[in-house]
Parts: sequence; C-alpha cells; structure tokens
Amino acid sequence: GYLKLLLVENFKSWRGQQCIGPFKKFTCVIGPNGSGKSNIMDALSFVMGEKTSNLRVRHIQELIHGAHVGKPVSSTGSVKMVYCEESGEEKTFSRIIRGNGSEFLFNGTAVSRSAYTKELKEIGIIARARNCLVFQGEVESIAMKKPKERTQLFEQIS
Amino acid sequence: GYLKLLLVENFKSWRGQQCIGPFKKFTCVIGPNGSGKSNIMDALSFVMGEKTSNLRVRHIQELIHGAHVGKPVSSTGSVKMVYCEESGEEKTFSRIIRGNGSEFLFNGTAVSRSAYTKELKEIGIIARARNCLVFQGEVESIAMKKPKERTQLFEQIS
Amino acid sequence: RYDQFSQCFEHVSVAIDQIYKKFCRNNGAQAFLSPENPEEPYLEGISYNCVAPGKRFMPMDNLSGGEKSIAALALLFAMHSFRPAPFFVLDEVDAALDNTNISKVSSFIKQQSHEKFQIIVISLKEEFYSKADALIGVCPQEDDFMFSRVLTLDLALYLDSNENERQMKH
Amino acid sequence: RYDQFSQCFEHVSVAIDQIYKKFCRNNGAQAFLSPENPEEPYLEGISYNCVAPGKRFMPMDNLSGGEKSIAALALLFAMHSFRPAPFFVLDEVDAALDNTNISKVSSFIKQQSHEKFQIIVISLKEEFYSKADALIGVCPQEDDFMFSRVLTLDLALYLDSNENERQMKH
Ligand SMILES: Nc1ncnc2c1ncn2[C@@H]1O[C@H](COP(=O)(O)OP(=O)(O)OP(=O)(O)O)[C@@H](O)[C@H]1O
Ligand SMILES: Nc1ncnc2c1ncn2[C@@H]1O[C@H](COP(=O)(O)OP(=O)(O)OP(=O)(O)O)[C@@H](O)[C@H]1O
Ligand SMILES: [Mg+2]
Ligand SMILES: [Mg+2]
Repeated sequence: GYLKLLLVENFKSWRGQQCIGPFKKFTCVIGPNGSGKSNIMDALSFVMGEKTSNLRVRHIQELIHGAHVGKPVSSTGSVKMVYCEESGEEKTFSRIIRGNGSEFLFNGTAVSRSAYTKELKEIGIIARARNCLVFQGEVESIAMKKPKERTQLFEQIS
Repeated sequence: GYLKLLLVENFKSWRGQQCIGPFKKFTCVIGPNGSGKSNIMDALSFVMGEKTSNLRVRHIQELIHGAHVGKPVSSTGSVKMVYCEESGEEKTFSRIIRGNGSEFLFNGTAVSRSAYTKELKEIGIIARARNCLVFQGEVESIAMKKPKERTQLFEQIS
Repeated sequence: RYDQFSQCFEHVSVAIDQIYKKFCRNNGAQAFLSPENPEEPYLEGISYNCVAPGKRFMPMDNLSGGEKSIAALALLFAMHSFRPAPFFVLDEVDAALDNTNISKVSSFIKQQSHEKFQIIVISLKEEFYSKADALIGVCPQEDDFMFSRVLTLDLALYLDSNENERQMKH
Repeated sequence: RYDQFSQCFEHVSVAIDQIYKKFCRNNGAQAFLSPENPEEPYLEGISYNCVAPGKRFMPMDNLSGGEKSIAALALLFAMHSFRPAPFFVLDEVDAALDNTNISKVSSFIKQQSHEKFQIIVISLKEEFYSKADALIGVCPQEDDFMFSRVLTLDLALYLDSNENERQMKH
C-alpha cells in the first residue's frame, strides 16, 4: 500500500480544509524557509498517534492554526490520512483535537487509541518506533548516537 | 589587520608542509565531502590555543597526519598563522605538537602559553570565548540554547 | 524477546553493508555494526563504523559532516527494511551533502521508491527534487498571520514533453 | 564585572536588531534579547526572540529550521561586533537556508567583509561562494590513505575578464 492523500484542517500553518497530495511513488515537497513543509511532517506524525512533546509544542492546543500567536481560529483542528492498499481499497485514519486530548477515527468511525494503533500496525506503521519519519536535523545526530542509545533503537523496532 | 596565510605541517588530512591562502577580505573554502575543509577550521582553532576536546579528538597525538588510521607519518605536527597588521607588519603565531603537549612560538620565538594568549588578545582574538569561529552544525543549536546558557555566552565575551 | 532482538540485529547488520555500498556506488565501502557484548547484545551498546570510499577504517568521530550523513542514512534505511512501513518521509536529510553525494542519494531513493516502498522527501536542492515523480509546492500566503497553500506538479507530464521535444529534434 | 556584563548586553541588544533587519532586508523584522532578571541580568537567563519577516511575534520553538539559522547568525554577528576579532570563520552555516536567504546572507557577508572585518566561509553552495573575492579549493588525493591538497583562485581576475568580455560585446 501507499499514502495517497493528507487532509488537514486548521493544523499549524494550514488554514481551513486543505488537501495535500496526491503522493506518488517518489514525491518531493519544496518551498521557501518557513512556508510550512515541516508542518506536513508534524501532521503525519500527529495522525500516527505521536505524543505532543515530539511535535515541537508543549500543549496540544498549540497545534491549532493561529495558536502560535494567541489567535487560534477554531477550538479544534484535525488531520486525516488516506491510505490505499495494493488492492485499491482505501483506509482512512483521522485524529481530531478535542480540548486537551484527541479523538481517533478509523474509516470514519470513532475508535479507542489502542484500536487505532492496532489498525496502523496492520498496515505496517509502528508509531512508537517512528520507523518511517526522519525529522529535520535528525540525520547527523543518528550517526553520532552512543552505543547504548543505538541498542534502544533496535529494542523499539524489534 | 587580517589573516594572510595558514601554514600546516602534518596536521589531520594535510600531509607534509602545505600553505593555505592567501586569504582575501571575503574568501570561500570549497571542496567535496570529506576532503578536509573542516580540518582547516580545526587548524585555526588549534593555533589559537583551543584545548583538544574541541578538536573532535580525544588525544593531541590524534591530530598528526595518519594517526586516525594508526599510521602517524611523524611524531609531530604544527600550524602557523601569518597575521598582517594594517601597517603591513606581519606577526606569526605557531603551535607545535610535542609529545602530549604543545609548544607555542610568537614571531619564531618560543613563549609560554599565557604570553601567547596575551599576544593573541592584543590583535583581538579571545580564544576562550571562541568569538571568531563557528563550527559545522553549531548554527541551529545556537538559536535554541536555554536562557541560562545564553548568559554564559555573554559572560565569556564581556 | 531475546530472539526477536537478535533476529532484528542479524537482519540490519547484513542490510546495512549492502545499502551503504549502494549509496556510495563503491564495493570497497563498508558499514558494520558490532555489539559490545556478542553473547547478549541487548544488554550492552552497539557500535557502528563505516569505511568511506577511498578511506581506511577510522572511528566515526573522524568522519566529516557529509560522510556522517551518508552513514546515518544507511543505518536508517537498514532499520526500516526490517519491518518496512509502507512509506518513508525524510525532512532535509541532504543538508550536509555535496552535489556528487546528492545525486547518489537521490538515485538510490528513486530506485527504492519504484522497487520497494513509497518515499516522500522534503528538500531545498534542485539536484535532489528534479528526480522526483511529482512535486508538492508549499507557498506562504501573507495575511494577518501567514498560512500555507499547496500546489501540485506531476513531473511525469513534463518528462513526457521533454522526451517528445528530444525526439522531435532528432 | 557587573558593569562589563551590562555594557556588553546593551551593545549586543542594540546591534542584534539592526543586523537582523539587514539580514532579512526588511525593517519590519525584529530581534530582541530580554533578561529574565533586568536588575541583575548576569544572575538569570537571557531569552531571545525574533519576529521573522511577514510573521508575528512567536516563541523561538515555532520557527522553522531556516528561520532559526538566520536568527542564530544575527546573534553571532551581534556578539562578534562587541569585541570584533580581526576575522570571522563560518563552517557551512548555510545548510538549512533556501536560495533567497542564501543570497541575503551572502550579500550581507560580502558587505561586512569589505567594511568591517575579514570573513572566511566554508560552503557547498554555488549561490554562496560565487560572491567571494577568492576561492580556496580543497581536493582529496588518493594514496595509502587520503590527504588534502589546495588550489587557490582569485575571483577578482575572473570578474575582470567577465567585465572585459561584457565591455567588448557592447
Ligand atoms: N499553530 C500555528 N498556526 C499557524 N502557523 C503556525 C503555527 N505553528 C507554526 N506556524 C508557522 O509555521 C512556520 C514554520 O513552518 P515549518 O517549520 O513547516 O517551515 P519549513 O517549510 O519546514 O521551513 P524550513 O525550510 O526553514 O525548514 C512558522 O514560521 C510559523 O509561522
Ligand atoms: N589525523 C588524520 N590524518 C589524516 N586524515 C585525517 C585525520 N583526521 C581526519 N582525517 C581525514 O579528514 C576527513 C574529514 O575531513 P573534514 O571533516 O575536514 O571534511 P570536510 O571537507 O569538512 O567535509 P564535509 O563537507 O562533509 O563537512 C576524514 O574523512 C579523514 O579522512
Ligand atoms: Mg523545515
Ligand atoms: Mg566539514
């Protein structure tokens, strides 16, 4: 399978409803400094269930568009990932900001966080191990990790 | 005044005696990955009296050409900086590896480390504050320093 | 648990050398992982060393910024290959690379994305993104405060017209 | 000691805003330092905030990689200006910058190097090094193990010939 589309709503620098994609086999995201490229990375890691501290913010409310300047445009924001199996069948994963927590939807139906994570694992995404996202500036620090830290990396993916 | 030339001898990837320069008002050092550009930076910070731990090595002997593969070509290595005053008068600063320590020369005459540092201060170089060298990868971490760390930076240059 | 760990370790240490050779396009290049405690690797650390093309074995500390980035990318791809996720997203991993290494890495990524799994890359360098199948352009829009807009470009359409142009010339 | 510290702090907080405006070529851009303890700044921390062009005031954490690099460079130049060393050496500070920011930073550096103090920059990007007065090329030489060689190129000679070429054409 592959990632087809990303639908963001009032998430970080993305105002209102916007559709990012379609993604091909090899897609490149380009744009000037500060335009919102890494915010797409944050949207992906948010929809995969990543906890707030890894999203460059202290509080989940700060992910809402406008919150960085104290003017959030809405009380909520969300990201939906449209995933397409080899067979052509589509699965959708959504995460919506609700107050201090989040709501998770799989194919449009509300599910618990653990059921959501299980469905992600079904398609090969192990969010905890972050085995599919490499954040900005992370590359050089990965080569210089101490041996003990490297063992932890292996613990997480095995 | 300005930096005119850098004379390196068996220092890191620089074999034998080599002259780097002349440096103009705005000089750019270019070359492929792993060719030895940052080693020029290390040569400059070595000749300014920087301690070994900031030179990406654990032991001063590792700075000698070939030591990184266990085949040092000599028992010593050195860097000489040729500095030119506005008046045209030249001053030379040299640091030579001697066993586990170093020898310092100012205008060709051996001097103590503190006399050497004082002469550097005369021309405006305060090695401790590293106020004139920005190492590879340092830029982004400088913006993200904690407030307390920033105060320390100010302590050093004032 | 121990079985899973050593299975993962075996897989990654084999994969990493192959991937590193492919990145460097040089069979002399080597990458190897060695556990500090070979009997029970999960108890101690795992050290990682590379022999860069044209160089000899040396500690990772002595490598340059660009050489370390290539070493890190090989490790990332090797670990990803143990339980491949359906897609892989890389944010400006080419920052420390010179043009020769950019072209090696982008060709490797193009090949992997067509044979193995989908890859999405964020990059500022034309030498990198010109190899992609499609581009997603992010534009900052001015207002009370900035917000992002998106434009998509399917390069396959352009390649065709380039191909056509080239064929017409001959 | 306290006097020296506050003298330094005063100087840098004035300089940093001017330098940041020059880097961004935008008088709306702002950079300010604020001590957590204004009475005795050396006892507590000093926080640093920037208002990037086209943006509003926000914590430094929310800025992008490229925006942080510009902010860091402004701080570095401002601190350097308090007790200027005769030269300044920068190793690949342009890694996270897009082409627009590269051209702003390289023009600023060219101007500073002609008016204030000598600047030496290590860079992989043509958009940056093409503005220099002279280039020092480092070439890796293969042998039992690699060693470095150097080539120098005085761009002023080339500029002349470019100028001559341009004048001959007209
Ligand atoms: N909650 C928010 N609401 C609106 N805008 C936000 C919010 N949080 C961050 N931003 C904006 O996002 C910008 C940073 O975006 P991002 O980090 O994605 O940039 P980038 O395209 O990756 O740039 P670079 O190439 O420099 O890495 C900030 O400058 C800020 O204006
Ligand atoms: N003691 C030594 N003797 C000989 N060569 C050495 C020594 N120490 C380091 N080197 C060589 O220097 C190289 C690193 O050089 P350096 O860090 O200057 O590269 P660089 O030109 O800055 O590259 P990049 O563009 O990737 O940052 C190593 O790959 C190694 O071959
Ligand atoms: Mg970014
Ligand atoms: Mg370097």
